[in-house]
Amino acid sequence: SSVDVEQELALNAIRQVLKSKTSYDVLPVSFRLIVLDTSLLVKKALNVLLQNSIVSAPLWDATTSRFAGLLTSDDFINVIQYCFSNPDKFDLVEKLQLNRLRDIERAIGAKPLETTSIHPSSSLYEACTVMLRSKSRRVPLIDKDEETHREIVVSVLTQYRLLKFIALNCRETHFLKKPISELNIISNSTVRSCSMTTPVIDVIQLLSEGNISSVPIVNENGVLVNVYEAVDVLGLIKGGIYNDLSLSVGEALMRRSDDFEGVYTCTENEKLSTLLDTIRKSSVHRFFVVNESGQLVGVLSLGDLLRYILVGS
Amino acid sequence: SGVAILPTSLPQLHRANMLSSGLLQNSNIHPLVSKKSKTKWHFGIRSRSYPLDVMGEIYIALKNLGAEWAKPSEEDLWTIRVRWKYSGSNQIANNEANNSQNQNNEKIPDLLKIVIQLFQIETNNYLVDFKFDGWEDSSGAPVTPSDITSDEISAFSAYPFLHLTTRLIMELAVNS
Amino acid sequence: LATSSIKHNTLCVASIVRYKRKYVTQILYAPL
Repeated sequence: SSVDVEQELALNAIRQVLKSKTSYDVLPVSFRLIVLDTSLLVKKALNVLLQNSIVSAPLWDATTSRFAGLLTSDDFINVIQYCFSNPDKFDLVEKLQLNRLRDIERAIGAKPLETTSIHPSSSLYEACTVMLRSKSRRVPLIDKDEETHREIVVSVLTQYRLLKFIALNCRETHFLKKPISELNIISNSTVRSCSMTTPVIDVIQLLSEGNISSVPIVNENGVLVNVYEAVDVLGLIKGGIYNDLSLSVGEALMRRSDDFEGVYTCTENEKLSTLLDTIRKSSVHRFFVVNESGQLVGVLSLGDLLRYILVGS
Repeated sequence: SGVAILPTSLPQLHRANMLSSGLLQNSNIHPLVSKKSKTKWHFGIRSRSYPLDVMGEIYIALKNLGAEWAKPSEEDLWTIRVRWKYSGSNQIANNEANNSQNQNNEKIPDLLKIVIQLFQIETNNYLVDFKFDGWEDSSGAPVTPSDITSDEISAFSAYPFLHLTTRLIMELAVNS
Repeated sequence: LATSSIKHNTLCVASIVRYKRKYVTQILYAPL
């Protein structure tokens, strides 16, 4: 049909843009980059993230004068799981430095976060490809100082920033009119959900084992009522209540600050053009697909959207 | 469009629902503060001490940190030209090769230069300003940028400079 | 060099650097 043809032509045009633009092009003319020295305490680093309303930051190892990977919510999830399995080591977290997080990762047998990076002058298409492979869903842009050949962390690209760039710069997104139910990109069979009374530690285990960044909360009729996100863990640690692991996920969500924008939902008839327009206007983390009764049908992550734009269904 | 925000996911509504549904066992859980105090930035570091004392403290801190400095000229006692052996570069050298050269046989300069200058803002109010002043190589070899196009002339990493200034500020804070 | 007051025993320094044709405010947080 003409909608199919338009969709395919639009996708090809968008892919051309991604191949012709570089990661450097996505950077604003003026921006800030917050970097944490690896000798900082995890607790202090958490204060810095919350104070600056960010959920991740690159690490700088001053002893080697090199980029030392990214601090992400996965690291905080590892710390909580470590405390849960070593209750006697609870006070260790008080003195834990950022450069010990890899030891915590190994202690709980978590899959290490790879620190694949790319050069700012590489294409956006390559950035998307690297990002879709990375567990952290973001990719650092690293260049070298031309005098000292030391690494420079120029910025960190996220899936959201890339999709927003596409929504802002590719007019072809208006022609993506096929309903998402026909694109085979909604995760529905594998969606793990929980109830409001599920212990928050069980939800955190789900996030970690499933390598997912959110767990939907449904009521007894399967209606979506809220979502626990990996970034919510930062508020849990900040409040020092991660040791009270009888806490329900509903109680843990009481920590959310009032500037949380809410969970975005859509139906199976939604078009990519509308979803990208929403991303252009709001800081969306993902879309939960619900039916007319509000019951959970599936989830559409930013990675799913990016993968479809890159390689199709 | 069918895109919507789930009303029950808004923090205020969630808290109201939790309270009304009786699911709340632990009642002293408060939301994270959403009003973040914006970081207030200053140039350099401020001081109300006597100017010569400030300079003395800086020289002592530099000495404690193993930095070296050029003898100040008579007409400019309030500027210190510092040279600092940057340990990170040795580490890079060890990582990438033995004689502080990386795979492309490029010299990794290891002496970071900083200019520290005391300014008077108003009576009894002084400002110590720190400026990055390039690199030198301890072997005395000139540090010449590799042949790069003019477009990339400014791929510059501030982190060694930022790291050393934190070390100096810590030394001054601890000493004072 | 820009500095911000020491909070929670954490130092925060920054400098604005030109990267090609764009401007990065590189901010470093380090323990006091």
